[in-house]
Order: sequence, then C-alpha cells, then structure tokens
Amino acid sequence: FHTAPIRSVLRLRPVHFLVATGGGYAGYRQYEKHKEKRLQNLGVEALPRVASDWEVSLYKSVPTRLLSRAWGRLNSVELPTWLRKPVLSLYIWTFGVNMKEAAVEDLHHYRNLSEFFRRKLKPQARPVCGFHSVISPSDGKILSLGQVKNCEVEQVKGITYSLESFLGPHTNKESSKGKPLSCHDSFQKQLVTKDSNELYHCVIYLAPGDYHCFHSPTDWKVSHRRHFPGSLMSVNPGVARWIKELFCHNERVVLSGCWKHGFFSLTAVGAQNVGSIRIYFDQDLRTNSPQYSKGSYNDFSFVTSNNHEGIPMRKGEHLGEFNLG
Amino acid sequence: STIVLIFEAPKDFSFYVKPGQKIRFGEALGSL
Repeated sequence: FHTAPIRSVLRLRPVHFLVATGGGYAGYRQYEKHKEKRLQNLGVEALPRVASDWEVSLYKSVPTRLLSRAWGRLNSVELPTWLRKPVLSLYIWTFGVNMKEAAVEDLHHYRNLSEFFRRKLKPQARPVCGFHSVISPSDGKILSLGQVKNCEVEQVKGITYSLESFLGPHTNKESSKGKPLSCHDSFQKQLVTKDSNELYHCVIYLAPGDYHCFHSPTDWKVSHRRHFPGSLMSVNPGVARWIKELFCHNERVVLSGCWKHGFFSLTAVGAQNVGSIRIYFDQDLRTNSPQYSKGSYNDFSFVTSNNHEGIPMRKGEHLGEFNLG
Repeated sequence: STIVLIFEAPKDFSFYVKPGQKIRFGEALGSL
C-alpha cells in the first residue's frame, strides 16, 4: 500500500468509500428489519417504515435526472435492423409485454427502445366504457384511491402527501376571492366548487412493461397546465410505501380544469428513466431539462378567446405519453 | 410512472376498483 504510486491510492479511495457506505447502509437496513421482526413477534403492529430525511436526501442526491437523460439518449440511437428483435425481445420478456395488443407487432418496425416504449395499441385492444363517467386513463395498477381528507392525499395505504404541495397554489384567483377566507377554509375547500361535493383521488402506477400513453379519463375541459421540474425517483409501490411525499418530490405535469361536477385534474408523475412527459396539445412543455431551480414550477393557461374554458377533451381521447429520457 | 387523478364529485360517487388491482385504459374507475 505504501509503495503503490499515489494515483492508484487515489483511484482506490472512491471504491473504498462506496463499499464502506453501501455496506454500512445495508447493515443499517438489516438491523431495522431485525427490529421490525422482533416487534411483530411481540405482536406489536409495526407501522410502515418511512424513510428518514437523511435517507430521502441521500436518494435525491443520486443524479437520476442526468442518468435518465443519458438512458433516453442511449435508447434513441437507431438500432441496426438485425439487433432490434433480440434487444426488444429481451425487454418484452423481462417486463411481460403483450405484443398481440400492439398496433404494430413486427419488432423490426421499432428503430429503438424509445420508439417501442411509445408504441400504440390496436384500437379494439382497449374498448372505452361508455356507461360510467370516469374511466382509467391508462394501463397500470391502483396504488390508492378514495376521498381526500384534511388536504392530505394517500399515496399508498398509511402514507400521505399534502394536496397543496402536490398541486401548488390556486391558479384561478377568482375562486379564492369569491369565498370568505376564514381560518378553517382550507386549500381543499377552495378547490371544491359546490359545498355538497367531496374531493376524490386515484393513483395509478404504470409498470415498465405497461402501455405508456394516457388518455382523457372523462369529458372535461383542460384550462391550465402546471409543470413542476423535480427529482426522478422510482415510483414503484415499494418506494411509494417508503418515501412520504414522493409525488411532491418528482417531476410532474398537473393538468387542471373542470368537468360536469366541478374541479378535475390529471397529473402525470415522471419516474426513474421515464423523466419525459408529453401532452399532445401542449407544444411548449419541456420536461427533464438540465437546469431547473428547486421548488419552481411554470404555468400555462389554455384559456383563449376561442376556448373560454380551455381545451375540450372527450372521455378516452389521446392526451399524452411518458417517454424514456 | 404514475398518474394521479384528483377531482370533485357528489358524495355518492363510488369507485369500482380497489388498491392493488390491475387496470387497463378504458375500464370504468367509478361513477355516481
């Protein structure tokens, strides 16, 4: 060690550091699991273990946006025709993609994984329910749903996040002006336009192999877009159970407007390697850009002289897509 | 990725799906 030239000692240092921190953290997690198991043996219901602030900061310090852009650039490189089938077949096999539903089943048609990720489905593969007022805007798995209570939205059972942090301050100042602002008049009450109504939410998680376009969940008018640049942490159910306010940390695009019962919003939340969000009628939207200032957001209104209430969307209409990168 | 719907509706709005359930685009989520 003493005789090794200085640069090899420096080269070894980062490896040592990574191994030491990784090993130490793994040991800490093992100890936590052992503690939970002991509590369970004693019949004490262990609350879901939520990450502490330093763990969230450690996770957020990982350059997920940079990695995501690099991943997106890598997957935008055009593959030679002979390589397309093996590469895409590996992805199909790994994530259980059902190619029979794809509008184009021939894998040679997709020049790279990014194009494959944006694949469309055969129209008859997803019939739109004509009877019920709210349909699923995408394929996926329901993480949580129900009424929003005390301005807190459930991300998974037992873990919540703040409605106001997630949507940001009110866009239409009239509604808050219209109502007498009193101490109990919370952010939530100002959203709901009729006292006889409640506020509901539904969280849908899209797995890597799922169809990644999304559609309008009901007949409504989109009047406003708010883009929050942010982290790109994983949003899989395990992480959603571990990091409170996860959806308030991540890059997301909030579309808000109204439907027949009042306020309506759809938010697309980006994730690790899927940092780019496209809204087909919003050409100005740029997500996962290299520079952004923490906690910032940018607004855009779709209300124009022609569309006084915003852009009309029919239930099931194409609305946007998630992209790699 | 994740999609979050937040909307107002009358008190008798009910969901037809449950947490943990797989869902596909176009299927009913809920209604009055």
